[in-house]
Amino acid sequence: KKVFGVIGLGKFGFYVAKTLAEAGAEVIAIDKDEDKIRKISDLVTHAYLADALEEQSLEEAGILSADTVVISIGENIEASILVTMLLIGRGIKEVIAKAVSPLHGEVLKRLGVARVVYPEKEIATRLARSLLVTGVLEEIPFAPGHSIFEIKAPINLINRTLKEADLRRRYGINVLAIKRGNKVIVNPSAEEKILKGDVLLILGSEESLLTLS
Amino acid sequence: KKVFGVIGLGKFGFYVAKTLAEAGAEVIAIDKDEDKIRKISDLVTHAYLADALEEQSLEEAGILSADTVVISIGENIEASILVTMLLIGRGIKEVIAKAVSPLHGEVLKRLGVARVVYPEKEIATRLARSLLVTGVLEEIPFAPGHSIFEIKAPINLINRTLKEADLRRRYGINVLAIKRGNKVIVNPSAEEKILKGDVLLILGSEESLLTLS
Ligand SMILES: Nc1ncnc2c1ncn2[C@@H]1O[C@H](COP(=O)(O)OP(=O)(O)OP(=O)(O)O)[C@@H](O)[C@H]1O
Ligand SMILES: Nc1ncnc2c1ncn2[C@@H]1O[C@H](COP(=O)(O)OP(=O)(O)OP(=O)(O)O)[C@@H](O)[C@H]1O
Repeated sequence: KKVFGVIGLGKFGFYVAKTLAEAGAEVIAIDKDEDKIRKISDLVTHAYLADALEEQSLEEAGILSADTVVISIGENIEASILVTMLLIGRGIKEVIAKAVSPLHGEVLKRLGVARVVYPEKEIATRLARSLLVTGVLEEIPFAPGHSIFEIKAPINLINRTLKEADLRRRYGINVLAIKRGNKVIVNPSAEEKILKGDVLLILGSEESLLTLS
Repeated sequence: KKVFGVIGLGKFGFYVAKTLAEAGAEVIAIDKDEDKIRKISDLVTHAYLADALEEQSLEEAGILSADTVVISIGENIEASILVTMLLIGRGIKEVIAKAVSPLHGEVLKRLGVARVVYPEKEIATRLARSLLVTGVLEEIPFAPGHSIFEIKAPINLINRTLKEADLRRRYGINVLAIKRGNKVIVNPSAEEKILKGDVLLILGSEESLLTLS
């Protein structure tokens, strides 16, 4: 059974630990702040009050035999980098680290972390992009020029079936789901009608979206 | 032309302002920290050193006539709430605020913000979910029980066409794209073959993913 470690229980580390633990995973959480440890101790397998820079403490916590460790130490870049080095040097197979700046992230990459995460930047750019296009509630980019968009049903498509709207052929748009009130129709059939108030989850290029609206 | 305001230039606010500005939008940025203002001043339309709690300063910055304002004040919950109240009271049509805790977010909602954002929590839960299922590189939930998954091509599907794999009928899985090296085939045709090393972007239920792997 896979063992996860989480070092640093700011908002990011806390929710990583909580989500893993709620799914039944074994989680070892470490932080030097007593309140943070108290907050998480009921949720995870083991919560240790410790300075992650002290290898002995990491040993005692059992985190050095974890399969995956997530490091989320924010303001103290030095500690983030040194703890990362410690774990990688001790052979942790998968180290994932949160970075607070591109330079910080670059250092972590070069030390050999499997993944560098920039939570604020990711959500910020997603929010900003959804603000730039009216009617787009959400944009999740996944390839250059292509995204998954959540859009309000365009006026000209209301009361037409997906077959009639013919979006794939006309615009290269794939309708993935229709949100209607609080139900979601995933992978809707061609006979499904688009109604007023529907939110469409579509896959397409940014140009196709502009052509549509 | 739409005017955006961003108050609070921590990592989240900074990248919201930067992304909007890079897309050509008019952005007014406010922060009380000189270094933050200096960092952003070349990127945005107007950058003002000011305490957002001083209504006079907000007036002079022109932010009270913005269409959308994003408030990203972190540690100081009181300031975040009071600035939000100020903007909503002055009739800003769309206020979006970053929250540092569920309770904080609930207050902001009740004041009337259009959207409350929890960047660290969102990315943390996404990361944790992708760590729980081997082979899942990314999971983007969009409806109860359904997500968009990025998965390594399952061994049993290698060298089969999408038509042969018959994923939609057999598992209710819709293959949205195939990432191969650094190219991405969006909305692939039925004749497309799945090759070793491919990353599939699929839409389906969590059960369908488990059945597949
Ligand atoms: N050497 C260390 N050993 C253990 N824990 C540490 C160490 N240094 C910092 N931490 C812990 O890391 C946690 C996260 O750090 P910090 O709050 O600076 O990050 P943050 O980026 O603001 O967090 P978030 O944005 O995720 O809320 C804190 O709870 C802090 O106590
Ligand atoms: N009253 C205020 N007026 C203007 N700016 C403010 C005020 N209070 C705080 N700020 C600014 O808000 C910014 C963000 O606050 P803070 O750094 O606490 O948030 P954060 O949650 O750690 O940021 P992030 O996670 O986005 O990096 C800071 O740059 C700070 O100077």
